[in-house]
Amino acid sequence: SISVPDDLRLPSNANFPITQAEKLIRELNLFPKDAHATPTPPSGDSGTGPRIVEKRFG
Amino acid sequence: FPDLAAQSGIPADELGHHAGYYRLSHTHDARMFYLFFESRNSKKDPVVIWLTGGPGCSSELAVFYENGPFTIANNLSLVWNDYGWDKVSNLLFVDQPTGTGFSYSSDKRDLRHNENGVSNDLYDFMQEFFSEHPQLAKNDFFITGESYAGHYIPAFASRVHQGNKNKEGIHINLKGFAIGNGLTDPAIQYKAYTDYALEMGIIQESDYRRINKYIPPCELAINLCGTTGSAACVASYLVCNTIFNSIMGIAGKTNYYDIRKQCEGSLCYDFSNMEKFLNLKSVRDDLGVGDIEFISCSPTVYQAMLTDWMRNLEVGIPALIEDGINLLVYAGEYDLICNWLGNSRWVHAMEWSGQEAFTSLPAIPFVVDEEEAGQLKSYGSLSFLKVHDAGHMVPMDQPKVALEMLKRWMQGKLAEDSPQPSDLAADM
Repeated sequence: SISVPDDLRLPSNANFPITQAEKLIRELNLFPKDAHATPTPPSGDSGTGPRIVEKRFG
Repeated sequence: FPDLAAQSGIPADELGHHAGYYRLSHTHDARMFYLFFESRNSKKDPVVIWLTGGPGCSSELAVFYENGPFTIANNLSLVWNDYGWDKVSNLLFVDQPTGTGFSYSSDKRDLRHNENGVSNDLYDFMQEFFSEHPQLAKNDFFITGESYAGHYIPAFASRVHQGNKNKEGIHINLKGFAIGNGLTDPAIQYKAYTDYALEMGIIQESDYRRINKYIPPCELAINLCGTTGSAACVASYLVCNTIFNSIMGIAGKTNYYDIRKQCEGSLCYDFSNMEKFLNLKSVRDDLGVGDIEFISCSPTVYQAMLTDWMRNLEVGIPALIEDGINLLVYAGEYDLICNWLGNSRWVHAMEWSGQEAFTSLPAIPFVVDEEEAGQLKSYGSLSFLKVHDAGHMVPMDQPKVALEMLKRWMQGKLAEDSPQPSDLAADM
């Protein structure tokens, strides 16, 4: 048996977020279900040309 | 925004408001959306970039509810903000990391998981921005933001400083960085939750003793996470958030961003006007965002950054302030989640050449309009301000004070009455 110092001993009713942890562990290896669908780039954005496209708005 | 131009009395084409996309270097297909508001005062004013936290919350939240040039009325018209930070700066709002607000990528690999990725993206963006606006490149540059940006800001400031030292690209005239109600040093800030909650009457003494039992395992887990961990950092996130969740279990529907209020909706505030406004076709056309879906706070980005949450970002700060780059840490006094006590503690615990002098200084009143608006400590490059009568979003709750704070800080006049290193040296 391992001796646990008193200041590291948790209350008997310690309640860690097990459900949250399980959810996260499942999600971290998968892309989350609520991810965006592949977006459509704004018109005129072909992925080539200048890196910055800026417009002045009124 | 034609209504706005009519109100201002300035023709719309003279307002100098810009929206853009930056195609990120070092990504597969990522685009970063930004808004740029030229100063209402002078093009020679400093360039200020504001980073919203989350992680994954859009910068438009700050534009419309905090320090942007205008706010949204219930009828979805825009109203000038008399205390917008564009009154004293050329102001940039960036939707970052990728997946936030209007920023997007068609490739899932472009999601960012740590401050390395975030700060490199921001640095690359600034290089491109200054290429596009060379007349601004010589202006002073300040990095500001709030909440989880307490992580982004030191990382980005370090990246800029390193880029300057290595003579990479365009020199960026970095003068300072300011963190508002931020999360920077989790080990210290998570320990402060129970002290703050007890002090503010959110929990009782017996709750305090019980919840404090989670502090040692939280500290242990954070140590295992360190500054570069991954799985251990997620574990520490879960363990340490038990402290916060236990407090909220007692606080009920209290708004953890402002304990004087009740939490309304998923973000604790009603931001629905902004969502409606940004989905108007006329606005989307004006901003050039096409059909990109706007998300106020993205759960995808939040989850992608979970390994980053408990990392200590204080470690890079001493090197910056030793090199004369100014740091302002400020906090509204009624915020629980990134409370002033935890922020004050990490600022005081930070090891740098001025630490002893800073800690021994008494706080002085920060006065705006002949009224005490906060309590200030300032020494050398470091300042800490506790802001009265404000929660997590200081520029929303105290717009005039926040603008005055920014203005004085950028001018080096935040604490004109405080002793400075040269004064103390003279005394010795």
